Amino acid sequence: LIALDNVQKDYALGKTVIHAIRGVTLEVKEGDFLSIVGPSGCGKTTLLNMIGCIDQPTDGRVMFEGKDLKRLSDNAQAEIRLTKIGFIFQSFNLIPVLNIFENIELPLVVARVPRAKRRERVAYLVRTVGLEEFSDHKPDELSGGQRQRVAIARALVNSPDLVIADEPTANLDSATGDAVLSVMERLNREEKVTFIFSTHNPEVMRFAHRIVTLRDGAIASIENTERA
Amino acid sequence: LIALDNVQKDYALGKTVIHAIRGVTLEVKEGDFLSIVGPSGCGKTTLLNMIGCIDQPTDGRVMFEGKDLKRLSDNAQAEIRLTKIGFIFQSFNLIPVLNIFENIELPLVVARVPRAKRRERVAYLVRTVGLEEFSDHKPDELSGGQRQRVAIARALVNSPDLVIADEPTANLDSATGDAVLSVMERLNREEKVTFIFSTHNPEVMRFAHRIVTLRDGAIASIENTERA
Ligand SMILES: Nc1ncnc2c1ncn2[C@@H]1O[C@H](COP(=O)(O)OP(=O)(O)OP(=O)(O)O)[C@@H](O)[C@H]1O
Ligand SMILES: Nc1ncnc2c1ncn2[C@@H]1O[C@H](COP(=O)(O)OP(=O)(O)OP(=O)(O)O)[C@@H](O)[C@H]1O
Ligand SMILES: [Mg+2]
Ligand SMILES: [Mg+2]
Repeated sequence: LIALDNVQKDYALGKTVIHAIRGVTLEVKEGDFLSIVGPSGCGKTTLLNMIGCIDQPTDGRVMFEGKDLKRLSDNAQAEIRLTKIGFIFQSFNLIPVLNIFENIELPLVVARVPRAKRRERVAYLVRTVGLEEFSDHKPDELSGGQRQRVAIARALVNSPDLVIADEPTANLDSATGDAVLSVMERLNREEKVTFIFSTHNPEVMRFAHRIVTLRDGAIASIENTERA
Repeated sequence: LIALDNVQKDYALGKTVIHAIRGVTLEVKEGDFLSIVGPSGCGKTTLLNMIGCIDQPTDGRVMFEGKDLKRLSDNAQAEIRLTKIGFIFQSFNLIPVLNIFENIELPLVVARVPRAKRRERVAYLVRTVGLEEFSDHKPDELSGGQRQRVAIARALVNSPDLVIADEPTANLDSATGDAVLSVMERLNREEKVTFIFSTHNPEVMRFAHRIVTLRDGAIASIENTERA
C-alpha cells in the first residue's frame, strides 16, 4: 500500500539546514498496524506528513498504491487525501466556527455524500468516541481529550483505507484511549484498514503488529510484534 | 497557599448549562506536589484555570495566600499571575511570531528584569529542557514535544512559588518526560516550589505527594502517596 524509498526531508532555517528525515526506506502492506516511536523531535510528525501526502519529501519517493505521490496532479493528491487517507493531527486542526457534528461531517460534505447518509454516519462515529452529549459544542467549548476524539472521528468518517494517527491518545486517559484503540483494532482486523501511528505510550504500542523506532530522522530498528 | 471553598464552574451553552465543576473543596500547602487525575472531560483543565487565576468560579471561592482571588483588582490578579504562578497550558499557547528564546523570555520582559539577567536565566532554562540547538526556531518550526518544553521553560522562568501544569508530558517520550519531571521534583524538594499537575500518565503520578481523583466535576478521592 505504502512504500518509502530513501525519503529525506530538510527544513531551511535562516542559513542552517535541519535534516529532519535522513533517508527512510519502509514498506507498509494493506492491513498492517504500524507504530512509530522515538524521542521528542526525532521526526515522527515529519514522516507521517509525507506518508499522508500532506508534505513532500526533499529527496526520495513516497509511493501510494504504486504511484509516486510527488508526480501526481494536485487534484489526484487531493482525491487521495479525501477518500483514501484519514489523518489525525497531533494538534487536531479542528475548524473553530463549526460544532463537533459539523467538524466530523465535513469530509462527507466535500465528498458529496447525501445528507441523510451523512447524518447517520456522523451520529454513529460521535457515539463511538463517546461524545453524544457534546454534538453542538464548538472546539473551544471542549476539553483537550474531547477535541482529540473529534479529530479521531473525523479521520474515520470517510471509511479510509489508511489511517495515519499522530499521537492519537496523548490527551486521553487510559480507559478512553483503550476504547478508541479497540475501535481501530476492530477496523483493522475486520475491514483490513491499515493503521500507522506515532505514539509515546506503551499501551498503544501493544496494539501494533510492528514497531518502527526512529532516532534523529532515521530508522533505528523495526520489531515484529504481531501475536500469531 | 491555595484553598478552594466549594468551588463551582458552570458553562452556558445555548439554553443548556454544563456543570463542569460541581463543588470542589481542597487545600494545597506550600511545598505540596499534587496530581489531579480523571477521565477526559471530567474538569481538570477547568479546575486548574480557576486555581491559576485564569478563570473565575461561578460560585465558591479560590483563596491564594489567604486572599479571595475574585475580590482582587485586575492589577493585583495580573501581578499574581506574572510573579507568583507559572502556568503550563494543555495547548501550550506560545506566541507564533516569537522564537523559542523570546517566548521563554517574555515574562521576564514584562517583569522588567534587566537584559543581561534575562539572557542568563533563559539560556539556563533552554539548556534544562534540552532545546539549545532550537533557540531561533519559531513554534511552527518545532515538534509537538518541543513546543511543550518551551511552555514548560516559560512557566519556570519567573521562579514562581506555584507551578500549575496541565498534562505537561502528554507529548513527550518517557525519557524526555522523566528529565522534565526530575527538574520539577528538585525545585519542589530544594526550593519548596508548589506543583499542581493534571495528568493521564501513571509515570507522572508517582512524583506526586497526593493524588486527587476527579470525576464529573467533583472530587472522587484524595490519596496520600508521599514516601516518608
Ligand atoms: N467553554 C465551554 N463551554 C461549554 N462546555 C465546556 C467549555 N469548556 C469546557 N467545557 C466542558 O467542561 C467539561 C470539563 O472540561 P475540561 O477541559 O476541564 O476537562 P478535562 O478534565 O481537562 O479533560 P481532558 O483530560 O480531555 O483535557 C467538559 O465536558 C467540556 O466539554
Ligand atoms: N518548519 C520547520 N523548520 C525547521 N525545523 C523543523 C520544522 N518542523 C520541524 N522541525 C524540526 O524537525 C525535527 C522533527 O520534528 P517532528 O515534528 O517530526 O518531531 P516528532 O518526532 O514528531 O516530535 P514530538 O514527539 O515532539 O512530536 C525537530 O527537531 C523539529 O525541530
Ligand atoms: Mg510530533
Ligand atoms: Mg484538559
